[in-house]
Amino acid sequence: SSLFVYPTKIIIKTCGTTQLLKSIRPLINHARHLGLTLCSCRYTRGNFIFPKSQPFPHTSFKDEVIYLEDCLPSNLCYRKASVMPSKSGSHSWHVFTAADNGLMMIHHHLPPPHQELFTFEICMTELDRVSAAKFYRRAGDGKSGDLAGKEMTELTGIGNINPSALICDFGFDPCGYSMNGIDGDRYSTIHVTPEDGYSYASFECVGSVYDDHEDVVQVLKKVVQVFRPATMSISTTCSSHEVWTCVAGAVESLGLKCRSCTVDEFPAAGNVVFQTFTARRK
Amino acid sequence: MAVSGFEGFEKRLELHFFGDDPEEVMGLRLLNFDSLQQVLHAVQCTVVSAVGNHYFDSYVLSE
Repeated sequence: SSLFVYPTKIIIKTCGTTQLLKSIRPLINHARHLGLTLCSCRYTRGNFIFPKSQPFPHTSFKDEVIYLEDCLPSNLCYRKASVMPSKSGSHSWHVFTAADNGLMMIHHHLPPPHQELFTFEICMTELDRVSAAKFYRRAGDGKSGDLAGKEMTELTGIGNINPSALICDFGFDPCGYSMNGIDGDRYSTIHVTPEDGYSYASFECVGSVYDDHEDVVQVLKKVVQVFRPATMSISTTCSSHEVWTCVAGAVESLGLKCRSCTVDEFPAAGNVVFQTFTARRK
Repeated sequence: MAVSGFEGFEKRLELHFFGDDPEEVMGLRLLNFDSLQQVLHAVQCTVVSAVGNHYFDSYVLSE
């Protein structure tokens, strides 16, 4: 799991049975003491593998939306919740956004660079077993989580995804891995659950629509090569339509086939494009 | 019913704020570690590693 704190933005991403939405009220309160007011909120997730294990308010998307609606101040009046489907019923993308009037004005009336950023949220399942095995620690290795993480970063090639990034990594005992990459004002993050039967890895990064698209393609390719998943979804949040168009080409060149593509528009967040892929071998 | 394993799929939350004081450039980065821990306690995780730069702070969390 990861937390990123910018001067006016917080991103928190947690897995397992964590109760992420319970962070909203304390964060709003702490921010208020610093003279900061909430102006937008975006909550996203895929389909849980074990939905019945999730505690309230994560018991269903409906419960999550009710909880969000209740937590958020009334100035965030532009709200939308949507479940973006795929051809496979087991993969869908859950999105809730809320924004205040001021942010909506900015989003609609100001030119770039205010609308230049995009976010990739990538979820991968059925990881290649050889690749997944690299995220296990040897029993009683006596290493710290920091050292184990560093070794996993090197062994798997994760360190080469963005060689300019400063990496903060952690290897869990007996298995599992988390990494945050920081490169100037941009973050990236990877989380891995390697256990056979419910193996999972995620990759998330931000970029600019003005970045060289070939660099974006190379990053996507490196991520796929690290995990070699049988199933993958990529959610791209961006105001521009250009970025996501290079995604399918990059991923398909590595043996995955695009099975579905869904687009929806959200207040102040822009377009969310949800693409799913499965390995051709399936 | 299948026995539950560790849930890999994450929940992700992004919050944006605006400030009254345009001179204040650190904003949320002024939140002290105890305040962050209090927030993370509500979520049920803790900080296991941290790093920051000129632009932002990054924390790897348990779970």
